[in-house]
Amino acid sequence: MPQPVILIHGGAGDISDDLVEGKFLGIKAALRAAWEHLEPANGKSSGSALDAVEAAVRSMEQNAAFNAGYGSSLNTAGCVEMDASLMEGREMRAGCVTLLTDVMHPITVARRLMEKRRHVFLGGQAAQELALSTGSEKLPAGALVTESAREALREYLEQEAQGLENNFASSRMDDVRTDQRGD
Amino acid sequence: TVGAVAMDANGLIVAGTSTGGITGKWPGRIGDTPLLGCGNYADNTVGGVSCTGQGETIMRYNLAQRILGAIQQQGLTAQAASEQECKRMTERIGGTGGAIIIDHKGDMGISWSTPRMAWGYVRDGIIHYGINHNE
Repeated sequence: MPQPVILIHGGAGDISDDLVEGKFLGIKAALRAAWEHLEPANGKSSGSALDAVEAAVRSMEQNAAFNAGYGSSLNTAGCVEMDASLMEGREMRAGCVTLLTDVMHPITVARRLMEKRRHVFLGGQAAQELALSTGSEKLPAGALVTESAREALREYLEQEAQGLENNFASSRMDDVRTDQRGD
Repeated sequence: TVGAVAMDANGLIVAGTSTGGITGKWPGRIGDTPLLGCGNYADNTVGGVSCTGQGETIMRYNLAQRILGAIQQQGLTAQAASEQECKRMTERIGGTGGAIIIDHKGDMGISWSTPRMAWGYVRDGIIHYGINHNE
């Protein structure tokens, strides 16, 4: 019988020292929330990887220490737009949602889409309607915005106004690679 | 971005990823997280992957698929495949990112080309976690 295991991440980048403790507390809380769904209690159940993954991600979505759900990064309009996807490896069913706003748990919306077995990927207003019609609570506009996310956006816009390079999408390699004909 | 990969006692592998994207993105911008094979993937015969980092880079490289391909075609371990493909992605495209993997045998891979990545796992009832390279 395979040995159950849950492995998680809380984001990658130039994470400053003052954020590390909050990340560690969130990582441990998410693992505790997930392990309950995996550990075979008295051999009765084989646990559920699906429930464990959803529980771990939900725990981090509601934690401001992570860039997902509450505490999400902001777009240039100062708004939260979220993406999520969930995939199981036996039948390879999946649910992918994008541009969700004002719901706490995009991973649960992705799971609802996967369970409906109709489509794999849904975005924008349709994803929003699926969220609300399958039990997600609609939060007041801006409820997912934190002060630190606002601060990060202010810094980004100041850098942009100064013409500083801060756009992930372009990279040094891109500059070198762009074909002179503009392809 | 946050992510989780799990294998249960039935051998089912599941991968899930959720994100707010990147600060200062244009309204309507979609990242790697909802794109299967880029930010998230699961196939019991190979493994499950969740990625994080610069979404434009991860999308253009197809990071999750490349890692699973290295396991399947090159016979690499989950750790070796994740290290190889995070490194190659940065060499090839210039951006950085990280990934967590559980392969079909239940072995794990944790690797990133960014300065840090917060990670953690439970296998034997004990929590293991870290954030720095070579921790």
